[in-house]
Amino acid sequence: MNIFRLLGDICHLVAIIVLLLKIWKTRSCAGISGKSQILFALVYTTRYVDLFFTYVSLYNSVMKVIFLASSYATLYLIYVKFKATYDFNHDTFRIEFLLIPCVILSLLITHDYSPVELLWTFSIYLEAVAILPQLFMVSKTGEAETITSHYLFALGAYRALYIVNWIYRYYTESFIDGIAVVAGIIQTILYADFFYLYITKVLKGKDFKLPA
Amino acid sequence: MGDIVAHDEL
Repeated sequence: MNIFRLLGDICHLVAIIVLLLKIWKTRSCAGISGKSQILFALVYTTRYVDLFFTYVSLYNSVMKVIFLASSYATLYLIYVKFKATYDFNHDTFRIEFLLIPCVILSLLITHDYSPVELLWTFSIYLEAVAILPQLFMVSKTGEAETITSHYLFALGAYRALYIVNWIYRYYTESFIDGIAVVAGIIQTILYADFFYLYITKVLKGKDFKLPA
Repeated sequence: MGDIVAHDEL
């Protein structure tokens, strides 16, 4: 564990809490892509099946349980409790276009052909693109609530900090996981446009609106 | 496919 990874995990946690609080406080999931949240729940479920097989540390296990529980809580809020506020008309990204390539890619490029490893690989590839339905929704409506943009920023910053952590680990431990690194870089690049607008607009107190 | 990597990250 190094400071970059810890900061990354904290950003990840903050993102999830911000999203849950936003939905809970406003009693609405307007502007939130339920499809991205389904994909994230799938990411955590397939990655953290190792909770039953490998123990890394108490920190790891607790965080995994939090990520799993919060992702299903988010789905419950969107699809059950505040279903009436769910903006399904704008949440039209076809997730099979992400799921099928991720399944194929995880069968082609993996560290090992064991069920748990294949699920882990799939979860890494899927996480890289899971935000696309949300970004698609923002681009469709042309705007995002400020709190939603904070959520997206924290979620994007998390993987960007992991990249710094991987560079650090490469030099200090000679540790490198090619699959996670390449997927993590792609994941971060997908947020690049958003980061730019967030920094130039939201941090200056303006609304998050895409240029017309 | 390369070495098996221990997944100690989240």
